[in-house]
Amino acid sequence: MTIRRLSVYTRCLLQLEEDGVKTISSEELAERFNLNSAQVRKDLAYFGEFGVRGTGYYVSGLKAELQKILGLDREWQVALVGYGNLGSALFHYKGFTRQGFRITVIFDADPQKAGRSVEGVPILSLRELSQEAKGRNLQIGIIAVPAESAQAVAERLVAAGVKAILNFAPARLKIPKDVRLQNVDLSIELETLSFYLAQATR
Amino acid sequence: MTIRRLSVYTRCLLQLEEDGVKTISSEELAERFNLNSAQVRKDLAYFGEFGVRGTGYYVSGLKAELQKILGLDREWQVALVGYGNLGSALFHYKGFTRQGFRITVIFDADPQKAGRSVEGVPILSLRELSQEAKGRNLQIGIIAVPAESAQAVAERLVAAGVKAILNFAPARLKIPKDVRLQNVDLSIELETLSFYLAQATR
Ligand SMILES: NC(=O)c1ccc[n+]([C@@H]2O[C@H](COP(=O)([O-])OP(=O)(O)OC[C@H]3O[C@@H](n4cnc5c(N)ncnc54)[C@H](O)[C@@H]3O)[C@@H](O)[C@H]2O)c1
Ligand SMILES: NC(=O)c1ccc[n+]([C@@H]2O[C@H](COP(=O)([O-])OP(=O)(O)OC[C@H]3O[C@@H](n4cnc5c(N)ncnc54)[C@H](O)[C@@H]3O)[C@@H](O)[C@H]2O)c1
Repeated sequence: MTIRRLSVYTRCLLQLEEDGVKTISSEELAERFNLNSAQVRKDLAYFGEFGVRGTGYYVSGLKAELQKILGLDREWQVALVGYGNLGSALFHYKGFTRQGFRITVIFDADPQKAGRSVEGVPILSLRELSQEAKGRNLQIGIIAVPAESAQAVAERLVAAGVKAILNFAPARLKIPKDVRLQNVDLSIELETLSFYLAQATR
Repeated sequence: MTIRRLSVYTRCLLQLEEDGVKTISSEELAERFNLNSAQVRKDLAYFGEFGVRGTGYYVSGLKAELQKILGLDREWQVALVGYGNLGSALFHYKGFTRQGFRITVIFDADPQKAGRSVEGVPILSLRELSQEAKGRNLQIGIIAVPAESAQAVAERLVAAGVKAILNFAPARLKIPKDVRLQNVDLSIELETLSFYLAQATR
């Protein structure tokens, strides 16, 4: 949960930078972006050296530091498996490239799709995954296939040397401890809304 | 951030229930699901009445209580605006219906799409939004349109009486204080991975 907070602070600092703000205190940051001020103070106290006594933190310096900690000061080569509705929305989403995540190869089991390419990125059949991975230094894999294929896809990604997997398929994946797994369930985003709507009717 | 933790605990308890576990301590819950045990203990202490001294919490009872707090003990009518790649992936995702979020109407500006229907759910033109909303008691809106259309879509949803918006478009939306807004940026999910990969190389 803490990593997610660092991502949220980075985006807030980016907005402040765009708005020309040079320094900010943790109280002001919490106030402007509707965050828990005790939590912000505790989290940012860790970065004391980017703070100026009495006026707060240097926006640009703190942002750059948080981006370094999040590994956003470099580019990551990403393999996308599954070029259906979700996969194509993820591929075209400019937010990934902006943060340094470059989808450089796509794999799909559909023979109609494999063999094509999108914006210069090849769509290959899954069989070619281990061969391709060697030459491409793939670090991250995104799984956007149906639930019943997800475990097999995860095993191929691990065998190909991928060290981190972002999984959208609703399936419990079993992968080795040294590979980092992040599961996404977008209904959790809707639950942050139903929580407030339910509170309003109490 | 706290709401998200409740969602995560609900999913953990659901898995435990599926695995036939009747009671669990906060330490065991943290251990099994790789969570921060001090945080779990603090969060769950709040739900003391579902705990049994010395053996932990009743899995089913606690799960039901968390679902009630999250507003998952009822159904929510959801309007989806934008039936492109992302919109169609969200529409077909079974995770929404399972949690009680039912997309009952879709709006799209494309004349090729408006007038059709998918699995019995009509795709209407945006002009029909305010008319439709009156009859359907729409509580939540999902925005899956390009960034440049997102603000106009948000205003139409607010005018139609929607009280909560889930926004995927990369745009800063200005909406009234009494409407709850949740922005999604899936690159944050990738950042939880790059954080670990960057740590490994330090
Ligand atoms: N986690 C979430 O919040 C969330 C949200 C939406 C969708 N989803 C999930 O994402 C997945 C994709 O959804 P979609 O709407 O894009 O489905 P889709 O059917 O449009 O796309 C699936 C794609 O995967 C390909 N595929 C199937 N089996 C494969 C395999 N073994 N190897 C490689 N490619 C394979 C298909 O050819 C197709 O192109 C589903 O599992 C869905 O449940 C999750
Ligand atoms: N937040 C994230 O993590 C994330 C991830 C992927 C995509 N996205 C964003 O989601 C949005 C949709 O992406 P996509 O890949 O589905 O795009 P898409 O082009 O496939 O779909 C957009 C749909 O919106 C419709 N539309 C356009 N203007 C409209 C309007 N004014 N009113 C109603 N409908 C309108 C189009 O007809 C089309 O059907 C984009 O803004 C994209 O940047 C966000």
